[in-house]
Amino acid sequence: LDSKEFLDKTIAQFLIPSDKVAHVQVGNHLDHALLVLTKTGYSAIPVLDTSYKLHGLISITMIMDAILGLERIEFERLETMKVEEVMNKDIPRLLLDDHVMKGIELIVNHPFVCVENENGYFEGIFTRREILKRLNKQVRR
Amino acid sequence: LDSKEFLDKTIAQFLIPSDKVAHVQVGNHLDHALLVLTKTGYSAIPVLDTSYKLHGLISITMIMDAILGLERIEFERLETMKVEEVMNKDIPRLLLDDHVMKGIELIVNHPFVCVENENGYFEGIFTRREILKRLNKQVRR
Ligand SMILES: Nc1ncnc2c1ncn2[C@@H]1O[C@@H]2COP(=O)(O)O[C@H]3[C@@H](O)[C@H](n4cnc5c(N)ncnc54)O[C@@H]3COP(=O)(O)O[C@H]2[C@H]1O
Ligand SMILES: Nc1ncnc2c1ncn2[C@@H]1O[C@@H]2COP(=O)(O)O[C@H]3[C@@H](O)[C@H](n4cnc5c(N)ncnc54)O[C@@H]3COP(=O)(O)O[C@H]2[C@H]1O
Repeated sequence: LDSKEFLDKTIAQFLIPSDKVAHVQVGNHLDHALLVLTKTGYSAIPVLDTSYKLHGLISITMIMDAILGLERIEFERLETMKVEEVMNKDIPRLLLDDHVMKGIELIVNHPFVCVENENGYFEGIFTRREILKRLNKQVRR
Repeated sequence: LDSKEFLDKTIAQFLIPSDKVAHVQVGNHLDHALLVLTKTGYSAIPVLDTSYKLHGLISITMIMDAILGLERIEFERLETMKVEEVMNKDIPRLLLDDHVMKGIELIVNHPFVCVENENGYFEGIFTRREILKRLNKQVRR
């Protein structure tokens, strides 16, 4: 395998830019987030604020977990609970000029990792697919 | 990168065995599948029949899509619709002695691929994480 494909590159060269990434706002209600997740088909997406700063991730599983009561599914909570009450704030983050090796280590346990700039503004995401696409090309040679 | 890590191995050497894989049955109702998906935290899981043959995959997104009506979420359908009406039957499959390169090509676009034997009985799953774990080890050397 040719190691140059991975070893002298930065996160920026693998980035899915923010304008292509579905996201929701911290202040949205859960019903809006559920609609965006269901319609886009993504299992988890970033949560930003109005100034485009990254706050966490929300997934369909987190929303279902939040409304699953002991007796029944409490669907009315979809209209009252907000994304910021349910999202995961403890997420790994990458910078654009981080070495790709740092990204590869993080995607072992995360389907994707959010990328931000030094001021915390959202730049896009680094995904498992972008790495696997290049590994597949390498292995075929 | 040392290509031996990938190039002379079979799918069996990367397998998550079936006894460790959460699954549901074709005849289960959607409410049962939603509970298994939410409680295990997996976004998608295999669908088997009572004789352990593989029929497809079901995801939380597929279930939400099935009950999302024009006006409101039709939650009563969770108790009436069955997994087999909603699951994705058109899925890639691998055999235990397939070359790992065939698996790597498939996981570029699929988070995991189900593995079955020649008679169609479910053996386990081949996941992106198992490949990325080894790639990460390689890249660190
Ligand atoms: N509309 C689509 N078109 C083509 N392929 C699709 C697709 N939706 C899903 N996939 C495939 O399924 C994989 C898992 O998607 P999932 O939504 O679970 O997990 C996704 C999702 O949570 C997030 N993601 C990816 N692209 C996104 C985007 N444009 N906006 C928001 N989140 C995204 O990153 C995770 C990993 O993405 P990755 O590309 O590695 O892996 C994706 C991709 O290979
Ligand atoms: N309980 C847990 N413990 C540790 N890590 C966890 C975890 N649940 C999820 N993850 C991490 O998140 C990734 C995506 O999980 P997801 O459920 O979207 O997507 C999963 C899920 O749909 C399925 N899957 C994995 N293990 C499974 C199992 N034991 N039973 C059923 N389905 C499984 O394969 C997909 C890819 O799995 P992969 O391991 O590559 O990637 C997993 C893993 O890195």
